[in-house]
Amino acid sequence: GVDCGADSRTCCRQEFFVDFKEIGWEDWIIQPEGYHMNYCTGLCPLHMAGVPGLAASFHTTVINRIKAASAAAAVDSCCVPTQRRPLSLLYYDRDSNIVKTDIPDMIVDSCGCT
Amino acid sequence: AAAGWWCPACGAAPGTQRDALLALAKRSILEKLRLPGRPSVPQPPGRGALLTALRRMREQRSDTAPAAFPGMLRDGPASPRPGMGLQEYEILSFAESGSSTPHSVHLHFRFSQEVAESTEILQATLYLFWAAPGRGAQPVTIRLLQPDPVGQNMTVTSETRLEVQRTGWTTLDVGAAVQSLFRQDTPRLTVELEVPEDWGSPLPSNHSDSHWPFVVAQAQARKPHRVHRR
Repeated sequence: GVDCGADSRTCCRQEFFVDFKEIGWEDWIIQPEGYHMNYCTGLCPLHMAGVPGLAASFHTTVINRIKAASAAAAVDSCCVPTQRRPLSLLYYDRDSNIVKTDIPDMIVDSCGCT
Repeated sequence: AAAGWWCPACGAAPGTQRDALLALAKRSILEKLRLPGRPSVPQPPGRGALLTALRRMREQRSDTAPAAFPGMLRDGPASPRPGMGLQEYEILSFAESGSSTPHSVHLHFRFSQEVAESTEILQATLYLFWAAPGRGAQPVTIRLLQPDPVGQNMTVTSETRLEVQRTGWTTLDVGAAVQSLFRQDTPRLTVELEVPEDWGSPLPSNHSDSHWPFVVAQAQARKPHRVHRR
């Protein structure tokens, strides 16, 4: 997958860090200090459809060029997470118990086109 | 927008976009923790009690699976366990002292409704420290109580008698008791400790004492209810 740059237009992963201190949650969330709420954004031109991430090899590039040239039935393709991991939280619940849990699929590691 | 759905952060001014994303992050975390809102400011346990509890847990499980509390928090999930894929919880609950007599005391352990409603207990262990006065074995009794469904009293669901030989920690499996109270409106485990008359209080002097009783529970999200069609 590709991380978004300042002027990225095609499908990429936008980093977005939520600092728990900034939102006033540092008193009940013990660890970690924040949450990487990355998200996928950007266009998925036709020739990138179905390729998770960007062209990573000469072979993929050639296939992309053929697709673009063929301009088959124009179908929509979306920029979506292709790899995610859990968010491990250690927090105080309403009874001041200490709870640790791994919330699945909360952090986006990479994006690609459907 | 073309598809008619509203993107909370698209096209908005950077400041508004950031606020929308922060609100989205809060809502997403609270939903996944099944919390109606952020908990009120907690009353953290004493540092001594917390460090002792974490050390006891690590000793207790160093031979099985890596502990799952601070110092062990890692980016990814803990080592694979049975039922991997379902969200798991580790809960550390410190006792609240209840009614007492010169040689017995009630301890209360509260569990949050949100966790109790959506999980099932895999195991739960009660940790008790005995400051034995040291004159040979002393008989102590540990009773697990539950509110009587019809009356105001408490009913004894289990009773364990121990011979305490010397000062030190004792553990007791309370998994079944915690599992059954998870199905109640107020998931609260009450433990009664009774010691010989001349022993004095079975509890350390105050909450922050590093020998304060606690319960460690492992819970797992209930399997989603699947309807099989034939």
